[in-house]
Parts: sequence; structure tokens; C-alpha cells
Amino acid sequence: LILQPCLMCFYPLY
Amino acid sequence: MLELRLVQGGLLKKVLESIKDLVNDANFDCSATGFSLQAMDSSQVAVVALLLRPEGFERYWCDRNISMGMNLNNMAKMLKCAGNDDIITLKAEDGSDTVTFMFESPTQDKIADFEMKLMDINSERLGFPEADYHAIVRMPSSEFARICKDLSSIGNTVVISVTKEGVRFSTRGDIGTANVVCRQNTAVDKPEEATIIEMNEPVSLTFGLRYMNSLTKATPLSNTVTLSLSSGLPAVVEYRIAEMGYIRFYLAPKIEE
Repeated sequence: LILQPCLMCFYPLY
Repeated sequence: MLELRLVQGGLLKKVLESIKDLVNDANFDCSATGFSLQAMDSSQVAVVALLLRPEGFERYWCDRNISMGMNLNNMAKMLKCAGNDDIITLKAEDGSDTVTFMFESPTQDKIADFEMKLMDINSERLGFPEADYHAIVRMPSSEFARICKDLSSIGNTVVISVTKEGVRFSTRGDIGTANVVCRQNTAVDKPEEATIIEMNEPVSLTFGLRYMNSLTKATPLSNTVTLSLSSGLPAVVEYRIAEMGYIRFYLAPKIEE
């Protein structure tokens, strides 16, 4: 199963 | 008050063409650092970050930090009315809810102004910490665009792998598979035709080709593109805008579970 995570999973949100 | 005069107006046209399909609305920020933008696509998988430094403008006047929310499709419609060689000036009064784009022909015999409504956009910004990437590939931007386009006729995702052999772009679809390997090549006539691979560790990441194809719309902005890759981190795809700044795309990789 290949998932597409969003960018917020990698970087903090300000 | 803000007034930005860009002699190479065609550059702003190209910037808009490269991001308008990925992002609908965005805040353009104007400060002493430059004219910048950070915006996420609606599926929150890609972020575009633009910086045009003040030195690149013939006149860069902005007496306080200003953030202007714009619909990028509408902005692109207005900029399409400027000639490729036109000088473009952006003007906004303090507290105004509009921005004016002024287009001057190079011979000064035609001057047009277009006023566009601004919008309120609540945008959250992502923080991008400095990272040591496992591999950095610099290659001709047209070659990268060609590979993404070719592979997307076969599959939906691309695996980008960097090894000692070079950088490999692979896809798989119903009709079959495709692999394109680019080796380091510095024996070229012009430096922008080189492929340069800096690898600290082998890396392999999977991305949606739909996004990759979308960000290659920035190809007309630069002869070269730089891919920064690390396992488990978004890729950074950077097009440098000569002497002015850059347009960077951060793209989240797909993850196998």
C-alpha cells in the first residue's frame, strides 16, 4: 500500500 | 505604500504561469528581504516558495511589510495582457484593497494599467529547517521536464533513486515499465548542460508524477534545476531565477506501508 502523506507530516506549521 | 518596478516583466509572467495550476490563492509578501510567496496546493502535498530579491527590481519601494492576497488565476489573466518585453510595475496604496499592475512597452509608446481586487487569505506557513540532503542533483531543466512528461504517459508515480551509477527515474504502469538513468556529465560545452550529482548516501524516493509535471511548468525560468533528496523527507526542486532569487517546490514523497 502506497500512501501520500501531506507536507505538515514533515514540517511544523506556523 | 508599495511600488515595485521590474524591467524584465516577462519574468513575472513566467512565475505566474509556473504556479497558477498548483495553487489557487496566495499571499505575496513584500519586505526588505524581497517580494516573496509561500503557498500550499489544495491537497497539501506541495508547497511553492518564491523569492525575488530587491536588487532584481529597478525600483523596490515598500515602506512597511505588506502582505497582499491574490487569486493567482486572476493575476495570471492580468499579466497575460503584458507583453513579454514590457516593464511591469506593481503599485498598492496603504490600506487599499486593490493592486495595480502597470505595463510599459520597451519603447514607452504604450502604457496600460490593470487594477485587481485583493483578497483576505488566512495562510499558514510551514517552517523548513535546514537539512543535509543525502543527494543533490543538478541537471538541465528541460531534460528533467522531458523525463517527467515521458514517464507520466506510462505510470502515475516516479521513483527517483540516486546511486553511484547516477540518478534513475523509474515508473510502472498497466502497459509496462520505464527507467531513465542520467549519469554525471560535466564534459559539456555550456555549464547549464551539465548533470552534476553530489551523493553522500544512496537515496530512493517515490513521488506523484502529477505533481512533478505541475512543477516543471517553472522550466522557462531557469536552464537548470536542482533536486535535493533525503530518505523520508520532502524533495526540494529548485529553479534559480538569474540574479534575482528562486522558485522552490517542496514535494512530499509517497510512503509504502
